[in-house]
Amino acid sequence: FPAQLQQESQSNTAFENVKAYLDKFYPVSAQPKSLSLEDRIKEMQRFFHLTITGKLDAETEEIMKQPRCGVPDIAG
Amino acid sequence: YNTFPGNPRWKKTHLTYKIVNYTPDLPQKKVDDAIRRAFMVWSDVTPLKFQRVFNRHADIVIAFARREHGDGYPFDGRGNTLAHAFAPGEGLGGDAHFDDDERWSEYNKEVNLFLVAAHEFGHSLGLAHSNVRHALMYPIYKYVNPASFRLSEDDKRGIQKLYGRKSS
Repeated sequence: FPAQLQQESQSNTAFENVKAYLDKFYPVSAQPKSLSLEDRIKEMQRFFHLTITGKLDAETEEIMKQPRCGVPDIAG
Repeated sequence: YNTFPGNPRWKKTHLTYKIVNYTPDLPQKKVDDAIRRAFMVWSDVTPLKFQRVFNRHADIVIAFARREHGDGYPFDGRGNTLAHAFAPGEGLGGDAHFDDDERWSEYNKEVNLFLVAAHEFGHSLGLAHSNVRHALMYPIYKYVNPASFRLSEDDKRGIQKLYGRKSS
């Protein structure tokens, strides 16, 4: 159904963006391999002193959009 | 503050830097000046001294580049990632790269070269990202007036842990 497809596609894009951000700034090589996406979001939220939800909430999304340095926050 | 794993740092206090190219956004003299002042942020509080060199090897190589630029860490166009730098070491170690898809500025609130360069040179000297919001080494760009810029205590403690204090 077209409307639903669009929603799914937006959600996939958001997922890909979050994953790309975490891969770049919170690389898996610097953390235990078993960490889920939720755990990795929590790691980021902890670094930025955000409310730790493990979810892509508005506050977390806002941080991800801001201009920043390209060096990872967790050094691998 | 944070340092990189293994605490890499320069084993000497006299460091050289080289600017290999320029952004078209600013006159070359303004770039030279912003870079010089950015190094002073760190030399003001440590025994480190920075000397600019031309046409020879330098510890810290400074370049403006777009997208993929030969180090395996491509830039991403306007916004998001502004610059990156490498921890002290041979080869790429210490080098600082600035994304030339940004609009670099001297004074206004568009991406200020002095502020970003001072942050990147913190990496070049061995500081990783700090999670202290007002620290220079906080990873998110935030404009402050360069004329009244002051290094935070967090940054000062970090760099002095690596290199000691400036002797009076």
